[in-house]
Amino acid sequence: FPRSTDDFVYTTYHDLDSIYSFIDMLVAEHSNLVSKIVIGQSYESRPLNVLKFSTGANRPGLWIDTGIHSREWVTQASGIWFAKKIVTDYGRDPVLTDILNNYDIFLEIVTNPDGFAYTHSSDRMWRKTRKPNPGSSCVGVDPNRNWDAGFGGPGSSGNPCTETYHGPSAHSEPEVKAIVDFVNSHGNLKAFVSIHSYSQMLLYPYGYKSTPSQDQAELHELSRKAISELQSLYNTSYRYGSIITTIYQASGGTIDWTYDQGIKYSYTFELRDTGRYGFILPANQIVPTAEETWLALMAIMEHTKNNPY
Amino acid sequence: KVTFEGDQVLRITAKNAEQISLLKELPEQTLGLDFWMEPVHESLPVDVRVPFHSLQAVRAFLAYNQIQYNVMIEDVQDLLDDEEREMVKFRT
Repeated sequence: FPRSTDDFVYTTYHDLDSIYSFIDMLVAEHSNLVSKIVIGQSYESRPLNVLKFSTGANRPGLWIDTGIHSREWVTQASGIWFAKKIVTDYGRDPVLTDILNNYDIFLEIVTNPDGFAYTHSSDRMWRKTRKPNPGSSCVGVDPNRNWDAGFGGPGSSGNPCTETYHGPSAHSEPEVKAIVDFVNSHGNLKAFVSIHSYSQMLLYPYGYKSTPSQDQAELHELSRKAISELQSLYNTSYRYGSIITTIYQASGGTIDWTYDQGIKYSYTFELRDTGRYGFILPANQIVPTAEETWLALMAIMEHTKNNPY
Repeated sequence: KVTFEGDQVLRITAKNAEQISLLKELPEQTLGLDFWMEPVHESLPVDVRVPFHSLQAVRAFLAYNQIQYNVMIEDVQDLLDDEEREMVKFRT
């Protein structure tokens, strides 16, 4: 296994153990900047690891998560790259340095570890969590339908055998509840970005209702800016807008809940594919995908820093 | 371990709302369909992984209803084998 995060191979996919080892290596190499917080345990008792990048105490925070849908492998792989990018650029890139001198960044790379382990061991196409559903032979809940925001409404399913099953109740999934508890206990997150793949979209609330969010104009303008930054690298084109107007109605979604908690800059990314590989994006596209996405993330984080609320 | 020999991913281009409705009525679980991008609106593509045993039925359905599609992934397992080989190569 690589002796340092410099030797780590960012251009291939990794299994859960390798990602957890990477996380521990990164913390050991940069203990003055990075720490690991375990915000809870998955259903199968795996740790829910969150990397905290911080240069001071009692700072407002920016949250990024990847891998909530386990088969979307380019997202966890991008999360690894983001982590290395942050420690590499702090002190070098003036914008990131200024962000980190005022805000903490929280990064959860494997948000659904049970599902991710299952994609490596048993079913590469697995999307949901792995908790059994009482009374059903079908396993798992869609962790992006399990939040207390329009929970159980149209755009999610009550059938445990479907990919968008919302679960028995809001926050029933430990992987979701752990983030809910973290957000509530931290109490000062100012941006929340949940990263999915694929279909190349940048989305903001709402998904469960057609009522525009009160910050719609600002969120839309920031999306436009972030997407043009993203496109500037490899000309990857994105759509952007609210979830319900850009794709479909989706109830119980992550960023609807975070927005309703007062985290104004709540976004979901749908990363590449450009229509050739879907969820099986070749590993040689991991780094280009992470690089272009990073430009959009920086635009969102910089805007958050420059527009305190 | 679930394998996907012969499974294909079709990229379907609906030309109107009626065709979107037809796609929504496909018996997903009976056919074992896995919508990677669900039928939502004609302005968005629909990507669906079709198990080998359902391919003929789905192709017949699309042809009968004159719904355009192309094969996005010829054989899902081939792509997954490539992905696995890549990981093993780096691991060794």
